Formats: sequence, C-alpha cells, structure tokens
Amino acid sequence: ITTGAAKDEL
Amino acid sequence: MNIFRLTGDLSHLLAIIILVLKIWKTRSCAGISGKSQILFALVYFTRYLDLFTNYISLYNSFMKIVFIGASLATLYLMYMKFKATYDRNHDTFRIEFLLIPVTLLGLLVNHEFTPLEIGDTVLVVQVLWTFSIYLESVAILPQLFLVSKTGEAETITSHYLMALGSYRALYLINWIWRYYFEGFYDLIAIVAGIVQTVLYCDFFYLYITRVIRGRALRLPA
Repeated sequence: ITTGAAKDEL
Repeated sequence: MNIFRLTGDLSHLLAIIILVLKIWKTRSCAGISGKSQILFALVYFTRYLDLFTNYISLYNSFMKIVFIGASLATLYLMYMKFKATYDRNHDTFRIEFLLIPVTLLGLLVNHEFTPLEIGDTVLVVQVLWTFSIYLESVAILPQLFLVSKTGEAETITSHYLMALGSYRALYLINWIWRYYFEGFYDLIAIVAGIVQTVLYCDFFYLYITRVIRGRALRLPA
C-alpha cells in the first residue's frame, strides 16, 4: 500500500 | 485512469461549462454566489501551481488550464461584464470563516513531514495543494447558503450544482477503485472528498425529487 498526495488527479 | 475518475473529471468540466454558458446566454449571474466562485478560483490556483513544477500528462495539463481559464472567465463575467445582475444582497456568507480554519488545517495536516523551511518550493507547493483540497471541500457553502436564503434556484443552476457535486462523489468511487486495484490511497483527499460530497446530500435529494420531475427547485418555506 502506498499513500501520499494524488498529484495525478485534478 | 479508471471510468469513475474520467466521468468525475467530465462531470467537473460539464459543471463549469454549464455555469459559464448560463451566465453568458442569460446575460445574468443572478442566483450564483460570487464568493463560491472566488473560493473555487483560489482552489484552482493553489492546486494547479504544479503545472510549472510537475508534468503529468497532456490530459492533466489541459484540464488544469481549462479549469483555471473557466474560473477566471466566470469571475470576469460576474464582477465586470454582468456586475449589475450579481445577487450581492443575498451572497452574504462570511468566507473568512472558511479561509482561516482551512489555512490553519493546511499548515498543520499535510503530506510534507519535514520542518518548515522558507523558500522550499516543494513544501510550499505541497502545503498549497493541501490547502486547496480542504478549501474545495467547503467552497460550495456560500452558494448553498445563497440558495437557501433566496429559497430557490434556476433549473440551469441546479444542473450546475448537480454536476459539480457528482464530480467528487465519482472521485470517491475512483479512490475505492484505486485502493483495491493499485494499492494507493490519499487520506487527505478521501476525508475532504467525503466532506465535500456530504455537503451536497440535501441538494441531491431536492434535485432528484424536484428538478428531475420537471419542477423548479424551490425550498419549503
């Protein structure tokens, strides 16, 4: 499982 | 990119296009909260700063530019071109009650765990991204407040709100999907996304029971 900011989303 | 993410994005795009067209075609921004639109512009500017620091895809950059552009166009139409039609007297939500807590929360709860260093671009982008996620979750409140104050919304405004509310709800399904199939999750986005979607629930109910049946959205007195 990886967590973090979903920077590929808008 | 899964189907829920894509339809979520398209729903978001549809919402902002509906809004610009509504104002343009009717030559009026009556019933639209300028304060919510200012908050959304702030959301786009703070989140999409990474246009300059982090390239993801042509799709991603294109959508970001469209969102920023449409948001600026909306503000121009509301505060300049059709200023006379702006519902100033009903748009009285105090946005500092949203901005102050959201700023504090963004500084305290974000993904960047390194200590604050002035001039650290990555950190600033990260904190602003977090701020934008929190702000977006509550940015619709002045608009919902305006609707409850006037007790009604034009049908086209209801469609705008429906598309805008559905977008984050579809993102929630996208996040469940990503958790199962990619083993990825972002707790900040998920919690804020739930808050954002919950705020629309009352409106969703009214939309389904009234607008879809061809009636105007009028609140019970």
